[in-house]
Amino acid sequence: PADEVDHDEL
Amino acid sequence: MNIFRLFGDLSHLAAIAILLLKIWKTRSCAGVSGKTQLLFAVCFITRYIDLFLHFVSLYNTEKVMKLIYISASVFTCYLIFFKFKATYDGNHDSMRAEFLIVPAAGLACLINTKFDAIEILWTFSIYLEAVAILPQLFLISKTGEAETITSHYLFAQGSYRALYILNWIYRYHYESHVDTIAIVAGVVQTILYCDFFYLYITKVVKGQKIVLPA
Repeated sequence: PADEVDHDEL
Repeated sequence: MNIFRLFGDLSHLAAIAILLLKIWKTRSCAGVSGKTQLLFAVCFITRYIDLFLHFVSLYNTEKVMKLIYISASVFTCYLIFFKFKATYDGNHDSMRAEFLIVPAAGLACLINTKFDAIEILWTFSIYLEAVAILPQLFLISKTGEAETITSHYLFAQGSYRALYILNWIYRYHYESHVDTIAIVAGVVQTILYCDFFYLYITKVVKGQKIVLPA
């Protein structure tokens, strides 16, 4: 879902 | 992806592998804190909860890494609490994990990027990971020593987040990317290892064993 905060690290 | 994050993740994988090998080869989890391993398993499950929620198309390495982390940490807990339970040093693994879990959960509800379930779970996992090594360090201070292989595990485990700090500096400088919560927690986490890093570099590297002043 677009509104989620994007944490792109493990 | 940058070199710091790549080596950070490799160091993390190495730590997990070293610990698994140590327990499997020596058929003993003496000197290993089961509580720390439980806390790490909780961190991975709460942080990678999306694997269970959305369909996981295993095409990319990140999904595979997440599954490796979760399955390896759960398997490590199985070895400690079931298979080699007789060798688990429960008396010295006596730090109250609740004193780490409750504050991390409370803080995650107070300080977070967005007040929604997935985000709070992620924040909880970040805060918990920062302090999850404390039962292990506590156990070593109680027993007064650490097996060399356990020291290597701790060095790899501590280096992973230290390398992530370099990754965050890199990303701030080149991508102006900042994830404040992860950075603050990562700095706290790495500071907790400083004492151990000093002992590791001055002793283990010279082939001596870490023996704390009793």
